[in-house]
Amino acid sequence: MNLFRLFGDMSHLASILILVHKIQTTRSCRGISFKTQALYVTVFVSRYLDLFYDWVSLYNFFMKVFFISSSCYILYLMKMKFRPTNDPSIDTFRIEYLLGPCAILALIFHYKFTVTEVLWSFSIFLESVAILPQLFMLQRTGEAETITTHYLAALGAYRAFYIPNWIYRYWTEDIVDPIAVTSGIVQTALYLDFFYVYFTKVLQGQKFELPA
Amino acid sequence: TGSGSVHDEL
Repeated sequence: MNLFRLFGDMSHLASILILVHKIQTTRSCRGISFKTQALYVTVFVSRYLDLFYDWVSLYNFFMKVFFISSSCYILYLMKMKFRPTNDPSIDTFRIEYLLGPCAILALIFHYKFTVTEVLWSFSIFLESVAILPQLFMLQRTGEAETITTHYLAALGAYRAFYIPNWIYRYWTEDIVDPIAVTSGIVQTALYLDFFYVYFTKVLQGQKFELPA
Repeated sequence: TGSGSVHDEL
């Protein structure tokens, strides 16, 4: 564990707490893509199967349990508790275009041809693009509540922090994980447009609005 | 350089 990874994980943790806080306080999941949230559940469940057979640390264990349970809780909030505030008609990204290619990539690129290792690869690839339905929705509506942009910024910062972590691990432990690094760079790159507007508008006190 | 997976990460 190094500081970059710790900051990344804390940022990830913060993003989920911000999202839950936004839904609870506004009593609405307006502006949040259910598809992206459902993809995150898929990501966490397929990656953290090792909870059952591999012990890393107490920290690692609790974080995994938290990510699986909180992402399921968010689906519950969106589909049950605040269902009327969820508008599927603007959440129109076709996720089969993400799931299919990620499954094929995982069958080609993995470290061992076992069910859990292929699912691990799949989860890494899927995570890198899971935000697309959310960004697509943002692009369509052209605006977002400020709290939603804080959620996205924290979520984007999470994988961005992992990049210096991998560089650090390359120097100190001499290991490189090409699957995680490539996907992580793609994942972070997808946020660049968003970050530009976030830094130039939201952090200057303006509303998040995309040019028409 | 060892190519290895980072299964200890989240």
